[in-house]
Amino acid sequence: PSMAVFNQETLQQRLQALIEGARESWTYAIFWQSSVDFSGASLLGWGDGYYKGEEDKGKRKMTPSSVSEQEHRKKVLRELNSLISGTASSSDDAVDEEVTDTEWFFLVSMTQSFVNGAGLPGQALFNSSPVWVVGTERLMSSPCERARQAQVFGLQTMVCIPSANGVVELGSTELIYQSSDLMNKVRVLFNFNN
Amino acid sequence: ANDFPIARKSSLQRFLEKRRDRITSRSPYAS
Repeated sequence: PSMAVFNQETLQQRLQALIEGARESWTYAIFWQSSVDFSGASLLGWGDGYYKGEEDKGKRKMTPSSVSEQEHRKKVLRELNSLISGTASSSDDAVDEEVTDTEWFFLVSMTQSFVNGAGLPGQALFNSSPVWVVGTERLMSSPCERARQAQVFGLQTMVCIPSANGVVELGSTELIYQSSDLMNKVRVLFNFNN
Repeated sequence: ANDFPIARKSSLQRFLEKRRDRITSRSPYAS
């Protein structure tokens, strides 16, 4: 009956449960963890993430302009793979597969953080209120850089729901309209007692 | 890649492993 304890292992399981148990097709879920920096300002940084991917993965045609972008992504992925494996180079064929837009967006997210009130996650935390942005037009015209970036990488829905210790963000390449069911699930799954 | 935060390594590792699994399972040579 007690509330869950916050730790990395349960965090991953909760993100997975949220996505895999949803009726809607979410592409990824991220938990932005709240903390305080050296100056005393509150900050939202990467807590953990779960990437599921989208249904039409791999069907997108490459345009000439995206070939150089793909080379760049593959190069970064090779380097990151080496960082993880501890070897200078990798013979892993998977690294040389096309890095999709949403994979890249998720990967770049790992390096991001938001000061209080900034970006969609910061806004959700600052106002203690969920932010639900649906549709290319609304993402594109958002004052938040992250929402505009999401649209560029093919996402059509972006949701940020504040919870204890941080903000849960979900993104999808499909149009998903506001659901109280999802918000209730976040409240249950991310109501940590510490 | 050199600027990648060390604190995110476990998330990165999980992402890369799952990506490898997804790609392998799509392969026509996958058993």
